[in-house]
Amino acid sequence: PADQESLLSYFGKR
Amino acid sequence: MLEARLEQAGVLKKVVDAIRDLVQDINFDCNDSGIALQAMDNSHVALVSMLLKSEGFSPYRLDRNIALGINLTSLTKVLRCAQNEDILTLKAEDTPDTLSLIFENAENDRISEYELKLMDIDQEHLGIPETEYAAAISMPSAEFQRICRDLIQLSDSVTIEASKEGVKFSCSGDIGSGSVTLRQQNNVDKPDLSTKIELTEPVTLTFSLKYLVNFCKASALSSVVTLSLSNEVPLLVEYAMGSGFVRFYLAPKIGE
Repeated sequence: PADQESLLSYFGKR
Repeated sequence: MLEARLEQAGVLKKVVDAIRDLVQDINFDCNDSGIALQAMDNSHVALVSMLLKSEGFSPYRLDRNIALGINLTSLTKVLRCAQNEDILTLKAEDTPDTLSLIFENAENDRISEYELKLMDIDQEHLGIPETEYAAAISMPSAEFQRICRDLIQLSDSVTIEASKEGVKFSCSGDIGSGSVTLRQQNNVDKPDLSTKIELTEPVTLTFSLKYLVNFCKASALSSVVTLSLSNEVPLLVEYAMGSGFVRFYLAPKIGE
């Protein structure tokens, strides 16, 4: 099955 | 202080209904642009970003920027006390402990006043980079909702494939597989029923259907939804309102 990515790897904390 | 008057309480009710299963405790950030929120779900897979523009309120008065920390389950309870057609006024002090919600009927002979206790919510804000998406698909929101609800019966995830021929939603699970392909078409009489694809390069991405079905609760906000995709970046699902938007971002699934 495909792995679910986290949004944190795309959007940086401001 | 904040004083923001919305012609139709139904707008806020629909916004809250659209997001309350995804996020629970949120800040309404009130500034000159309007009332905004950004929040991630607990698993950090999906993010909701909402803006009710100040132009959508009449009047919209704000002395200084404030954050209203709200539990959406509690807000839902109070909003249930409003009719969709009621005029809604939000009021808060500069350092508020409570949010006042005033509902007036159109005939102006009933005024309901509620106070909602606010919370201190320490929310991390994410920087969402400006993205030129490889594909932008606008389609009827009811159609997108139907596709997601149909495909989740067969599988946990859907592969969205955008090409110049159209957009294909496909899935595969224990009982079999299925797909729905939409071709680009322009409905002159009813533009909201058109399917439009803007494409700079073909895109194929896989997403969790559970989240997409959840996003579709925003379908009541707009008859059109826009899906923006680029390879290896989160999907953007946008419901535009007359004076604002609800946007959802969903991280893709990777690997097989």
